[in-house]
Amino acid sequence: MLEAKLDAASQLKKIVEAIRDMLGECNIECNETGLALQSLDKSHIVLVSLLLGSDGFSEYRCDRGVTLGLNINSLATVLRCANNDDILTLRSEDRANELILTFEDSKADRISEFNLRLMDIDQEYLAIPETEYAATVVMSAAVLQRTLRDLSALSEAVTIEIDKEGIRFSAEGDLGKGSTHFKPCVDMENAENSINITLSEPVSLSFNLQYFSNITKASSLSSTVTLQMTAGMPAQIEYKLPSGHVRYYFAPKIED
Amino acid sequence: TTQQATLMNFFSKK
Repeated sequence: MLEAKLDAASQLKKIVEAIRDMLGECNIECNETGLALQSLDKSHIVLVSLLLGSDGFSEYRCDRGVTLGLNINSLATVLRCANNDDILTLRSEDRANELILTFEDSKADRISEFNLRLMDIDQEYLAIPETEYAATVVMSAAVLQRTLRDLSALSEAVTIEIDKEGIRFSAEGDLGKGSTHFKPCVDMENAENSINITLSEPVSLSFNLQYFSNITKASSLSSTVTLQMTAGMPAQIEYKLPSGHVRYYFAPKIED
Repeated sequence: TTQQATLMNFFSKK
């Protein structure tokens, strides 16, 4: 059985809110190391891989593997009934068909309980190959989100070029074209505004900006984002969590 | 022109 407690419901609420627009029915695999979710978005252009390590919970017990088949939007709806600073407990018996969520306020004089019906979801799993990425960029999550939002005014696609000079985001459409270039830099005051580039060879890939804007909704989860790219492969975009990550594998647009 | 790939073009099913 699973019993997992978070000191603040907001930790789970904001993660579910960040990924809910892309996903539908998915399985959350729970075991002694934590909760893991891997799911393709409806268009199969983005794969979301979420890991919430057991040490991120104030109490965690999962003696036998439990699979929680649910619709992520239903989970988001139930989580909306929790205050951000409520103590949140997830509980599910082995082979149960429901997930019990309880929300307690810190003075423990109000407790809500919701039972979310679980489903059997036969989901296709993709094997994610270990990839040597030619380029790794660590930058501010908010700056990435803002840069992509600006370019989405010009086009539905962005080209990202990474070389030793820096990283360039460019877009071209009927209106015209635009680009933003960032040099590698270290910001001593607030580190998250640094741009750190590790490069084994230059790389350039193009991506759909609508899907990218869904991905950058995770900017609320982490101050920095790690972009990893290599020619002809999906990009890996990672937002680190206190004890885990939200990782996206994003298929590029390819010259036909 | 470019066309949008899907992850099935790169990742194999388990």
